[in-house]
Amino acid sequence: APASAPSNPSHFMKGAIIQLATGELKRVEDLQTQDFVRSAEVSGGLKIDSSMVVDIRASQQKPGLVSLHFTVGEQQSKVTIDVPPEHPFFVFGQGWSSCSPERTAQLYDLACHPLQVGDVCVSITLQQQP
Amino acid sequence: NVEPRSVPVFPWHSLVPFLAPTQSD
Repeated sequence: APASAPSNPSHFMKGAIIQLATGELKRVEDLQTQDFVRSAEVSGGLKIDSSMVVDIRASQQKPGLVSLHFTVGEQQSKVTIDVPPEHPFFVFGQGWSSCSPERTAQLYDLACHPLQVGDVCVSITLQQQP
Repeated sequence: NVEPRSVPVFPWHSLVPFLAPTQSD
């Protein structure tokens, strides 16, 4: 699948400093939906897409990982990514969420909601140039 | 008191997945 997830998790550690595209610095736990939206707007070439979780299951190919199935953007394109269960995703209007909030708390000290089917996550794509 | 001064700063886009559609026109 042409999707990538960060392999170095340190930016999810509570207290990690995140630089928005506006130059503003925020802690990872303080980020809000609008921070991502505005950052994409001023970045140029990047677009925030709404990615709805449509299925969550254990990865068949990579034991220990979770396969997350998304429908992405207006075209409802199907994308699947394999991630560790503690990997946080930012859900619109809700904030950080993961398949295993307990593991996320243990590893990153980052408070998460349970990620569920129907959640709409923040993702980015390259903006289509006409 | 140790004041952390060399705190790494991560770009915002490293936090969200890059989900490229598998189907294109």
